[in-house]
Amino acid sequence: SRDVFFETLDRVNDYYKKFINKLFQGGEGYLKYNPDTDGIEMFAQPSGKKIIRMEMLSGGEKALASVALLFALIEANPPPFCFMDEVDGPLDDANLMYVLETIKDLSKKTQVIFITHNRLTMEVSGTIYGITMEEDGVSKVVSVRLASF
Amino acid sequence: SRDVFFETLDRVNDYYKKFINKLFQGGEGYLKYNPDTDGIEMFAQPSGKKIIRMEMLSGGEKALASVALLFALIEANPPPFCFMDEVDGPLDDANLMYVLETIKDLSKKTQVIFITHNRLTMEVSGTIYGITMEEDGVSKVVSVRLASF
Amino acid sequence: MRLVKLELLGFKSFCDRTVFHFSEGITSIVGPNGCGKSNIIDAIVWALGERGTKALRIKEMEDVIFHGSNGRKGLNIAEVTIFLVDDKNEYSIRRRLFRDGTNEYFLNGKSVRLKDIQDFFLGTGIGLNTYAIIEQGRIESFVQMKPQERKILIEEAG
Amino acid sequence: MRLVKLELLGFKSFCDRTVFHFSEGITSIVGPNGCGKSNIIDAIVWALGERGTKALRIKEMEDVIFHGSNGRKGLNIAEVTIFLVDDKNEYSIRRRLFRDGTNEYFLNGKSVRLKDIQDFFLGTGIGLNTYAIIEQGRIESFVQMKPQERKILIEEAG
Ligand SMILES: Nc1ncnc2c1ncn2[C@@H]1O[C@H](COP(=O)(O)OP(=O)(O)OP(=O)(O)O)[C@@H](O)[C@H]1O
Ligand SMILES: Nc1ncnc2c1ncn2[C@@H]1O[C@H](COP(=O)(O)OP(=O)(O)OP(=O)(O)O)[C@@H](O)[C@H]1O
Ligand SMILES: [Mg+2]
Ligand SMILES: [Mg+2]
Repeated sequence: SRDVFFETLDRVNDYYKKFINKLFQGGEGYLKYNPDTDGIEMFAQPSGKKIIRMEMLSGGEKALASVALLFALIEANPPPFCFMDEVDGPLDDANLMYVLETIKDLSKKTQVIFITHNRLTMEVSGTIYGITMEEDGVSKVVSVRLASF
Repeated sequence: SRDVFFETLDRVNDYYKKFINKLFQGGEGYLKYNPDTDGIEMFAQPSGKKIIRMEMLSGGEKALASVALLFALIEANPPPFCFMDEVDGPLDDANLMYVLETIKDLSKKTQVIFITHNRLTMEVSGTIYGITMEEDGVSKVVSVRLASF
Repeated sequence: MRLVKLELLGFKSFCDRTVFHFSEGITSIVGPNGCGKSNIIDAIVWALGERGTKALRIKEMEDVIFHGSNGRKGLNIAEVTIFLVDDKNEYSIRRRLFRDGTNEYFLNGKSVRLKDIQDFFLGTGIGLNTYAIIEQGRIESFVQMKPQERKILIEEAG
Repeated sequence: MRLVKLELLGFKSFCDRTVFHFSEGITSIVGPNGCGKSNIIDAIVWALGERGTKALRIKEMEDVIFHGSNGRKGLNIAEVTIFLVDDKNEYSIRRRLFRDGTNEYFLNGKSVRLKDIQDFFLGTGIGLNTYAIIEQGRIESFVQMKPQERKILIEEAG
């Protein structure tokens, strides 16, 4: 029903603001219902910048804004699992560390699985599965590392 | 004219085969004119695999095939410069090294400029420009490193 | 509810039976280009009932079945099973496809329709418009999607 | 022909005059997310005559002019100059845009039309369909483009 929708939007928007503030170190953002499109507008502005339109954001800034919305949805309604395939690609090391710090908290609410080439992402993982194709064309799991905590 | 086009296609195709073989360590590929679409079909197959359609290739394999075509075009007609913005993103370290080795040769024919977050790419560069926004919203060039060869 | 195990058999490049156990905390899947990492995500999306070929990077549904390589013949069946637990129970979702096109879904070992699988996940955020799976190269999609598509995501979180 | 220098003034986030010298060998441009790296590529593409807003990540042409920040007022002009050399000569290509919409092109300091710039680059592989510039996130474009678009690339190399 409409009431449930707007109540959910409020909750997701609150979380979105929180994550934009954290990931952009003081940035601002919001989600807004637009009756003309019956859709949701999304806005994000890194601290110290003047963003007129979302198109102006850089590749990494767009990835961070997307991640902030993903985290807000997870916080509002934690799914049984969350898969992220090379989301760390466009991020520089400093921004990736903020994302990974936030993921550590979220992984208490949902099973987080990354696919990555990045060493920093591997270092925060409790389990690492290595996949190879030693035999042409056939995927095998080669090794599992369990981090010692 | 049509003759010039097919002569150019032959040259680019020969180079494309050479670069696919090198970047996919024994892979095969070709470019083919398709009269139905009046366009050029592109094919690449990593060694030991059976690729029925280009859609099946992985993200990194698609990036490598694209790079092979880019290198073939550069070899056939070296432009005054070549800019590549984070093309190393989807590549694993081993494939990136093959690409960087090839770029070293090509950079004798054209001025190669990378935008990157990857240490391996920085290490093969003669000049590194660092960009920052110490003053909010204003880009500045902070440092230039000239590699000692 | 939490994901605890995933089993692939004959799905894309996973010719042999392959099992992944997921324990608490963060899991990373690593490996060279083309080794089969993204195929694991395709397996999850497929087991949840995905029938769109573009999202699965295929042309026909049979393309998910291992089609052979230098040393191996192609198979005639692909099967993916997802195991979940909550405080009280264990659950399993399975999808199976034969080369002749027969498509089967199982919930806790019992043959069901796709609709039963979708009802099972109702309200968990996992559905065909799920926000919980970010495929390769799609991280910027939340920023680039149309406002109406973003509304569907918010509805999934309700 | 080789690129030897690039000068930006008031172009996107490059408010102050910024000069890049390019010597033989490979050059890398590095820096944190959002610092202005891809804006440098936009500057090159714009100076070569690009008038499409999507390729430049803008909505109107005036969006390329520095629009101000916390400590700085917006400017009213954007200017980019590309310096090239070959065995015999030096060349410079310049594009300038004023906030009132006036758009100027210069070739070796002389005011020219865009067509003169395009004629200058004819046969070098640098044109509006150039293969020599790979923008961010577009590396897979050669594989994903339509066959007719790929044909245009081959023609540029002729
Ligand atoms: N039905 C199938 N049978 C056998 N192999 C298949 C099948 N479908 C896809 N493949 C193979 O799977 C490979 C792609 O795997 P995938 O996309 O998972 O790689 P990846 O590990 O994600 O690589 P990257 O790091 O480049 O993204 C392709 O090389 C393709 O040949
Ligand atoms: N006309 C303008 N005036 C001032 N700033 C602008 C203008 N146009 C774009 N920008 C700013 O430039 C920034 C984007 O820069 P750019 O895309 O070059 O980043 P980048 O270094 O490539 O980052 P990434 O590593 O994330 O790709 C945006 O944050 C935007 O605010
Ligand atoms: Mg992949
Ligand atoms: Mg960029």
